[in-house]
Amino acid sequence: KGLLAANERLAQENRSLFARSGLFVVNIMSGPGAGKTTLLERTCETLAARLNIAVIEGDLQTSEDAERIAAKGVHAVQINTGGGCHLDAKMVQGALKSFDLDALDLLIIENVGNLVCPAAFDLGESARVMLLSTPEGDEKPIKYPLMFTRSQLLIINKMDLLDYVDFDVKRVEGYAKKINPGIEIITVSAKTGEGMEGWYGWLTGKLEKKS
Amino acid sequence: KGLLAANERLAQENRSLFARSGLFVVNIMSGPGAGKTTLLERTCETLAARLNIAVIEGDLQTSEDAERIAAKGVHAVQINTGGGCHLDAKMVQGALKSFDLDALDLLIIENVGNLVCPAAFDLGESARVMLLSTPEGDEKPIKYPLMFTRSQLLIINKMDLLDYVDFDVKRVEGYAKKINPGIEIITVSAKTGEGMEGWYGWLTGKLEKKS
Ligand SMILES: Nc1nc2c(ncn2[C@@H]2O[C@H](COP(=O)(O)OP(=O)(O)OP(=O)(O)O)[C@@H](O)[C@H]2O)c(=O)[nH]1
Ligand SMILES: Nc1nc2c(ncn2[C@@H]2O[C@H](COP(=O)(O)OP(=O)(O)OP(=O)(O)O)[C@@H](O)[C@H]2O)c(=O)[nH]1
Ligand SMILES: [Mg+2]
Ligand SMILES: [Mg+2]
Repeated sequence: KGLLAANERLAQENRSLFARSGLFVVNIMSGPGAGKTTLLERTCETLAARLNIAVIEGDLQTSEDAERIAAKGVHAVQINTGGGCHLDAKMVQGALKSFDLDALDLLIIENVGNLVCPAAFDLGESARVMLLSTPEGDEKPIKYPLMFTRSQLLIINKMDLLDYVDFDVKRVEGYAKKINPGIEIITVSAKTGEGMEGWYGWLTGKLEKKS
Repeated sequence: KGLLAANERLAQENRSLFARSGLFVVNIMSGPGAGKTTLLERTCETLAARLNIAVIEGDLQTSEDAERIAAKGVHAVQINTGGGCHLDAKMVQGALKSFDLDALDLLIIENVGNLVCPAAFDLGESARVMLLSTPEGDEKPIKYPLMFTRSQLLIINKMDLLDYVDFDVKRVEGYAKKINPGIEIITVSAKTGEGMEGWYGWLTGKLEKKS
């Protein structure tokens, strides 16, 4: 429909802006509260000394998430969608004006907490990363397939809660690989730090390829 | 916009169908994996002997949830939205054909797991109930206000995990009451059964008022 076509055009504009600056851009998606901001807080703590990182935050309301990132010394811009259930390429294009893209190594976009709509809107990103947290349940890949199909990396978060929830990592991996054989999967706890080196390795690997 | 107006009309048609049969209808919403189906499994186990209950399940894909309800001996119809991020009045109207509304005491509609879009679409229900689970975080009422504003009852689920997550019940209650002073709030664990009598009391109270 017209909406997606218009978004597609703006996404391509964003993509060429990023390409001109040699900038790697990640769109991070999940259901609400899966741990996107917690993952980014730790990521900024660990990588901001080595890399020039900026973050765009997307939420219906509040600037809570951008403030949490800014507290780590990283430039973060908050987009409030009002009632919109996803970020789109136009909103991101507006936010880009706040950054010097040439000076950045990595731009991370945290999308609105929603396991459905964000997967359908290209923002011009280089890669799409999604989180699934262990308390949400292990059948999500077959119930919410679009997000899993469109993501290059699936991060299973809150592994520290595994003993207290019904979550079978092998089952999630099986379901996700069935609908997206190329998806990479890592397990972490953004709270305790377990497994985060897998995420940092994935990120730096992508950055090296780019340069 | 036209979409909501068309939905409004069909919702009113549903509402008069329900009124004619004296049927109480609950629309249950939450983010993905907050525990809606688990809550309904327990509810059916406890109340189906006394009440004639039917369930409409809404998901993008699969009939997993309807099968879980049917396993409790309750008539459940599965709506698959394909990629749609919420149920609407038209989908529900189609599903009503599978039931004898005059014979029912209670119809429960489990909406698509999404903390944003379902709140905007009236289905013709008598009451809107939402779940928030403790692992999702306690600032959700201010970040996703529409769902909290539109619900009559907020069920805080997964209280059995409280010791392992960062979740302040008082903070959630404060945030929710600020944007919706009339909202009722109960805490449960759909897994262990803790607090479920508060939910049964709320439901049977509504049913008595109706008859
Ligand atoms: N136990 C545990 N809790 C976590 C972990 N990561 C995040 N949390 C908690 O999960 C809740 C939500 O975390 P956030 O990082 O705000 O989640 P989010 O995905 O950014 O949420 P939205 O932006 O609202 O979609 C908070 O209470 C965090 O403390 C983890 O690895 N383990
Ligand atoms: N610890 C704990 N886990 C729960 C509780 N309620 C549900 N769960 C678990 O949470 C996961 C999701 O539960 P569901 O009932 O399928 O959640 P849902 O809201 O119906 O999910 P969707 O229909 O996909 O939106 C499953 O692994 C359940 O076992 C609870 O009170 N405590
Ligand atoms: Mg966040
Ligand atoms: Mg369910």
